[in-house]
Amino acid sequence: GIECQGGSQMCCRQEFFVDFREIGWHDWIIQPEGYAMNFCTGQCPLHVAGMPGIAASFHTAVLNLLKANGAPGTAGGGSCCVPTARRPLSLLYYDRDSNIVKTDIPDMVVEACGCS
Amino acid sequence: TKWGGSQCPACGVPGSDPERQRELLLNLAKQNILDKLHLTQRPTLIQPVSRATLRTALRRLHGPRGRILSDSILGVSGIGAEEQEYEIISFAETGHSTANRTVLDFRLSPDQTSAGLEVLQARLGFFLQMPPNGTWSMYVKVLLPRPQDTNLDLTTQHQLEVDSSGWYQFLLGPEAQAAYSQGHLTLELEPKGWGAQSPVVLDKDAQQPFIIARVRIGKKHRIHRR
Repeated sequence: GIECQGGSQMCCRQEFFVDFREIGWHDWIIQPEGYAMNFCTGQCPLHVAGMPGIAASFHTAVLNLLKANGAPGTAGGGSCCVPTARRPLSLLYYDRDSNIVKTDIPDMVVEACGCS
Repeated sequence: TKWGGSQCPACGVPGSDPERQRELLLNLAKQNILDKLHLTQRPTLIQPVSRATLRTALRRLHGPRGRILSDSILGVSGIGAEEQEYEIISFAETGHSTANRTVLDFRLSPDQTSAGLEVLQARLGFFLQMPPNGTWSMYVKVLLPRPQDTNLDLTTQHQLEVDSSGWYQFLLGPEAQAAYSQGHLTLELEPKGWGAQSPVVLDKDAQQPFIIARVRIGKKHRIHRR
């Protein structure tokens, strides 16, 4: 995946860190100190969709195969900048009775983006 | 998300200033986390636990298990990666304790993960301070509130052999499921043939008894896709 930097218009991963102290949540969330709410942004011209290194997902490969075979509905545009890799967010926090809860929330952190 | 024409939603947030975008993203992050934790609002803490207590409990959570005093564990089987599990540490509030009996009360917050909560395993951790060279019996009684009133019923009783100072862990049986459904559990620790002072340490700084439970949200309404 590509990291967003400068004035690039192409599909990339934009990092966005939410500091729990800044939003006043550090008193009930013990770990981690923040949430990397990265997101995908940018344009996906048709010629970019499916290029190696830009979209390595299984779904992209399938779509390209369909396009190559001229499957109906795959000819006109529709390529979109989407997450291609995600990981869970592990949280350790207090509930309202001061019990301590640990859980892994799946698919919360975007690790890479690509054109669908 | 709907997208009009050839523009897809990831092509940028149009027209808003950076400060407003940032505010929008922060609100989105907050809402996303609360939704995923099945919370309607952030918890307000009434009695925060001390750092030392927390540290001890966390060490017990994934560290060496020490002496485990029962084989009665709940059924645990293979868990799919897509199922969200929770590990919950609940610290004891002490009830009417005497030299021969220590009462531990636990508030288990059943509403935090909604109905259908499935307890995979729950274990009690407690610290004993004992003189060397000796073996004593200890009873662990599990009490649950009756459905029709607030009185407690004795559901099970276990006899343990203890012989030295340190942390002990006791695996709770199927009664843990009922306790988490009702939101409350009372345990009584009764050492036998003991002197004037109970060996159960209730120090709030580092040796406060606790329960560690591994739970997941029940399988109701789950749809399998092939």
